[in-house]
Amino acid sequence: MLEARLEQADLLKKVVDAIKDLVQDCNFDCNDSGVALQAMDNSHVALVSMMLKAESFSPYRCDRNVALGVNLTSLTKVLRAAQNEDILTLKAEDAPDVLNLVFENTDSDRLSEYDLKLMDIDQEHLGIPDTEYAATISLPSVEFRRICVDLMALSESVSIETSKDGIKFSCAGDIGNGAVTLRPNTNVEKPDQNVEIELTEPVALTFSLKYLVNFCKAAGLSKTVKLCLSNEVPLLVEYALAGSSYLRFYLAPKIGD
Amino acid sequence: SPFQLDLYNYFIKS
Repeated sequence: MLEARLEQADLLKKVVDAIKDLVQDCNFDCNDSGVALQAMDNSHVALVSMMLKAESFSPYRCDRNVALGVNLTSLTKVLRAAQNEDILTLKAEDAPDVLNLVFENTDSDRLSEYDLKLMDIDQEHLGIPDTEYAATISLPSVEFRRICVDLMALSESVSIETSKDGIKFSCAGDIGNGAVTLRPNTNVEKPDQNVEIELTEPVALTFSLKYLVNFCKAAGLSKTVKLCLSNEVPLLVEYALAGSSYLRFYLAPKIGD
Repeated sequence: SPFQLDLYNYFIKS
């Protein structure tokens, strides 16, 4: 059986909220190392890869590998019943029809229990190759969100160019052009505000802003976001979570003009 | 406008 207890329901609520508009039905693959989810959006432009490591739960028990086929819209309805600070426990049998969710509020001695019906999801297993990225940029997640939202007001696409001097986001639209450049910046007192650039070669790629703005829903999960780029490969947008867990998004580039 | 590539091509089916 599976039994996984999260100190705060908030984590799962935010993860599901960040991915539910990209992917609808997906398997939560549970094994002794944790709970993983990998799903591509219908248009094959974006891929979500979530890993909640066993260390993120306390306790965590998973006797047999189990795939929990979940409709995220339905899961969202159930999670709405959980307060952010509630203790959340996920439970499932070895061959489950339902996922049992328990929300505990220790202050008010309230215990809520929900059973979510599971579905059989025949999901293609895709391997993500290990990639040595030419550029890795770490920046505040709210800054990244702001840039994407601001540029989307002008255009559907953004060009991202990295050099050792900085990272430039630029777009061209019907009403005009826009560009935001961030230079490497270290703030000892507020490391969350740092912009760090590691570069082995300059990169220039174009992406759909609609997807990037969608990924930015995860900004509440982590103060910083990591962008990994190489020419002609998908962008990796990573939000690191506590306990070496993560929420990653991959986005296929656009080519040509 | 630029052409959107398909992510499917990048990932190995296992």
